[in-house]
Amino acid sequence: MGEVIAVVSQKGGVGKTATAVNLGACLSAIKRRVLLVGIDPQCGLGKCFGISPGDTRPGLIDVLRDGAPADEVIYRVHPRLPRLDVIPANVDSMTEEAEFRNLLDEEFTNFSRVIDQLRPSYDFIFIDCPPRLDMPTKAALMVADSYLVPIQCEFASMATVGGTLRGALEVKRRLNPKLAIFGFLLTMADRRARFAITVVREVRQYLKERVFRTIIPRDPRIAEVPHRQAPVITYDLECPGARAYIQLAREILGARIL
Amino acid sequence: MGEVIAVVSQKGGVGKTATAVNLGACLSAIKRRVLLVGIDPQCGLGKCFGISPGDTRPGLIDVLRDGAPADEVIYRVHPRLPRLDVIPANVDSMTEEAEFRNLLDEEFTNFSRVIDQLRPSYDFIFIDCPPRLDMPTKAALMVADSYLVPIQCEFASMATVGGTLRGALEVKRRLNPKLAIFGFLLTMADRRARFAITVVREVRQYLKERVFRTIIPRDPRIAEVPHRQAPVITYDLECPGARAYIQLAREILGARIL
Ligand SMILES: Nc1ncnc2c1ncn2[C@@H]1O[C@H](COP(=O)(O)OP(=O)(O)OP(=O)(O)O)[C@@H](O)[C@H]1O
Ligand SMILES: Nc1ncnc2c1ncn2[C@@H]1O[C@H](COP(=O)(O)OP(=O)(O)OP(=O)(O)O)[C@@H](O)[C@H]1O
Ligand SMILES: [Mg+2]
Ligand SMILES: [Mg+2]
Repeated sequence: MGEVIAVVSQKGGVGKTATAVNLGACLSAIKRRVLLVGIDPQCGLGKCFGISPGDTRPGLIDVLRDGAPADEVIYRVHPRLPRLDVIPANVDSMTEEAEFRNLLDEEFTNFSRVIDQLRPSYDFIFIDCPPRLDMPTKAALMVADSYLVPIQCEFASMATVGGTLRGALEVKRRLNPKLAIFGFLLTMADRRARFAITVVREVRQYLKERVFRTIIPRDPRIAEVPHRQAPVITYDLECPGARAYIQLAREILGARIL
Repeated sequence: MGEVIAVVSQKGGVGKTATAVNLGACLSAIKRRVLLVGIDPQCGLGKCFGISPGDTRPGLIDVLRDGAPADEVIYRVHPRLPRLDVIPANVDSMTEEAEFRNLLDEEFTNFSRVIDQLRPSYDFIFIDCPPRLDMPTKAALMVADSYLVPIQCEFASMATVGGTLRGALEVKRRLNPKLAIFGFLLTMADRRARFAITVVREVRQYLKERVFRTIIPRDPRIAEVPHRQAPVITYDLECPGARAYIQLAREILGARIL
């Protein structure tokens, strides 16, 4: 049965979408079946695979609004990654964005039913969330088994971890008692910057073994993903970013087997 | 009379707070009176000056909720920048965050009255917004004369500019007809990455003269601001990031005089 993991952080630009896309791809390359679900109305996840809201292709909003069957919005996204599927949000405008948030709020049971139906077909289901903790992210935390928090190796991002943790614990206390920590992931570690070393040390002191051992370096090849519309391992297996996400996938699978 | 400028982008981590803090500081160093207002419940702006929500010091939420006088929440933040004032959001928890959004929604006239009272005392009032366009950002766009959109020199950020522009135009059409474009600012341009050159070219083709000529480079000295709790020009006037924000301030003042 698939584990449902919400990728969350109130801080913007810390690598939530990059992690969902690249970790998902690496896990699927190591024979796990992975589904990525986009609930960020910015549609960053879909855009990383060439699926844009302007396309006529349906997305999650069509499932929630019109009851479209889930398998009509599941896209197989890369020929060399047959075990990686994506459900884009495909929200097209400000009005649809507000409607989408309301649908996740008022029709939460619909969203949770769809996710539960999909669980048996996947080993991991990652939900890519926008940089906020209210709706739509709240719906992801309500339906998830656990949450993954990327922490950019910079002071600004480190300062917001407490807020994200408190917010997730509040959802756990009031709405989803099973919600556990999947892990904290240090991202965009810039070897040239002295402060990255300070941030890594302080985050490990504060969060201890809940922080993955693997650190994702800042690597321009990762930033090409939205342009190449494919995960980094499909165009560069050797770059530092790809190696790190592969190592992270192995670390996660290693921990799971035990 | 002060110009009120909302610093907005739905994309997270593109340099909204860094621009409000460092551009504000540079303008105040060139003899302009500048006020920075934080409405991001993450309190990133306040944290850049050592004002944390955990402090007992009041913030904007106290003005909106309890009618505290605005001058009780204005902080003079740096001895060498006497013309730079800050009003932090100082929102302390998830519940206060929801309350803050509601206050800006239901008591919008209160917020707009406070901003109007402050206008005569400043040349520029920058409102630092969270990475979203609904409340609280919507209130900033409703009260602002114009808006500044930082665009990180990466594909993911470029892909969201259309959405931010559409959202702002919708507020202009329905709620604030005077809302104009202050400008688009290219940030975190990484000289090493080939894609930065592509992004700069494409953004200039698409937005033309609405893009500032000045480009802010990626500079680790800028990322130290939340740790040093002061704008970059107070600790390094010569680094590429400080020079770029000084140049941007001159470009803005040059354009204004004409
Ligand atoms: N390891 C990395 N090295 C270099 N660039 C990266 C890395 N990870 C992500 N990026 C780039 O940094 C930017 C922010 O990453 P991303 O969009 O994944 O963050 P996010 O947390 O999803 O942002 P948002 O809060 O807007 O949803 C993007 O341009 C992305 O391509
Ligand atoms: N020119 C720059 N060079 C290097 N780092 C920068 C630059 N500008 C901002 N940063 C750093 O990048 C990160 C994101 O910047 P910042 O927090 O200002 O963005 P934001 O748009 O306000 O984010 P959010 O969407 O979370 O509000 C921070 O760690 C900041 O210190
Ligand atoms: Mg994202
Ligand atoms: Mg910010």
